[in-house]
Amino acid sequence: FSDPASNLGLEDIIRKALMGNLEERQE
Amino acid sequence: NRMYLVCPMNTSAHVDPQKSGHEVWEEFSQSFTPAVREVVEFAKKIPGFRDLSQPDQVSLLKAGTFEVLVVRFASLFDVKDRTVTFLGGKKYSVDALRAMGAGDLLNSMFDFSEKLINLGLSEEEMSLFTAVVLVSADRSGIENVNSVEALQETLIRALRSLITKNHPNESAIFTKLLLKLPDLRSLNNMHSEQLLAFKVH
Repeated sequence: FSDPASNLGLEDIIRKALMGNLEERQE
Repeated sequence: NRMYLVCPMNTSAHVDPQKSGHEVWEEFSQSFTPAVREVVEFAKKIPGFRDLSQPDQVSLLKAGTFEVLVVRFASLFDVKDRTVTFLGGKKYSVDALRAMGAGDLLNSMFDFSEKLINLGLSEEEMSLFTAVVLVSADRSGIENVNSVEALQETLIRALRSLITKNHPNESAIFTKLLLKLPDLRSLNNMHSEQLLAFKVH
């Protein structure tokens, strides 16, 4: 339980949303 | 056997005890995930945010998303009616939420929301303040602290000039806004303690 935020998979949602337009830029 | 999920990011406060933990999470993430995505889209538009390193963007968002959501959804806490509206549209009285187990965090959220809304900020002012909130998030995970500090300073300066321009004889508003930052941090800490009791598999 060291990092409560990761309890919600927050980092995963953030990474996907941040990377979102990286994939668009690559297309 | 948890019966309630007293978090306005959920569609409603009630949890079907027959549902598995995963199903409860699925339902919660239907409203929570879009709200987090909206914070990320907002961050991308903050001048200078994308110039930070990728890991630092992730760390700031991870540390600051809760505090941005508190500001973004302050209006869910209706001080006059003493009700909280969940993202699913359901409205609950404070008493009902207390009966479900809500405690100090609920009181502090109401207190914060009331004071923020009473400042009567314009959309532009609220947006700039929200940007300051994000870049003022906890920096323990940040690699390049100097670049985050520089971005914070720029945004605070912009906030001050916007507030001074729009409220020439109410200089206290800017000070009150800065004092909201530590308030947000303590709400974040209180909320993190609640999260420790809620494990997502």
